[in-house]
Amino acid sequence: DTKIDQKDEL
Amino acid sequence: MNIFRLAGDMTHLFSVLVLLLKIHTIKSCAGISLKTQELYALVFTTRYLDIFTDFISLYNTVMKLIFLGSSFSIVWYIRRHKIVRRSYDKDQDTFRHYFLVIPCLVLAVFINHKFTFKEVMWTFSLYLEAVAILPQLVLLQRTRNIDNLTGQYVFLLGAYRALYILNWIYRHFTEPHYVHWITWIAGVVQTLLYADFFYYYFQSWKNNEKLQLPA
Repeated sequence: DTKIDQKDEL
Repeated sequence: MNIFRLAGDMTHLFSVLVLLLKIHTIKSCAGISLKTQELYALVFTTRYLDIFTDFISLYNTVMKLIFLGSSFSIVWYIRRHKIVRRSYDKDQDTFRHYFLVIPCLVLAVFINHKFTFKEVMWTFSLYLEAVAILPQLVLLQRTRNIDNLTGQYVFLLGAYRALYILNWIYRHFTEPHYVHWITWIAGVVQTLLYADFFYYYFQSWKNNEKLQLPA
């Protein structure tokens, strides 16, 4: 599942 | 965390602190668009819905709290502070919020990565952040005078997103992590919106004259 690890950004 | 992202976060942090400090020390918000500040408070609120559910790092949480706290206190100062509110130019700051909020909301409902509440809210915050500066740029063009701090504030805001684009490029090449196209587009649109301001900002800085935006 392509966890949107974008969320580690502000 | 790469240098571009850290520089971007620090620039962003610095921009809101410059603004908060300006309003707090000279007790004036002349030239500041309340509409833009309220839109930013909405951006942070819808962007950081997961602040209490997903812990990423102490840095991440602290920065989110600072951005939320500073944006809401700026709105409070301009709306409620008995001295600051007098310098708010409500006749000039007439940009309608919903002209920006509604289209961003509709867009987020139709164009997102996952149709869940949190994901739509996060996408909405990306779209809204890209256009939130418009009321401020309109106000600057109307009042035609930009005091240094406001000019620096807008410049730092634009610079932070430009640094984030470098961060996405860097992460795209160095990590399996790939930046989703929505983030790319919203980030590029946002930076382009500042481009004309950047142009005039550099012109005025180079010619060492007062910053004037064309009507």
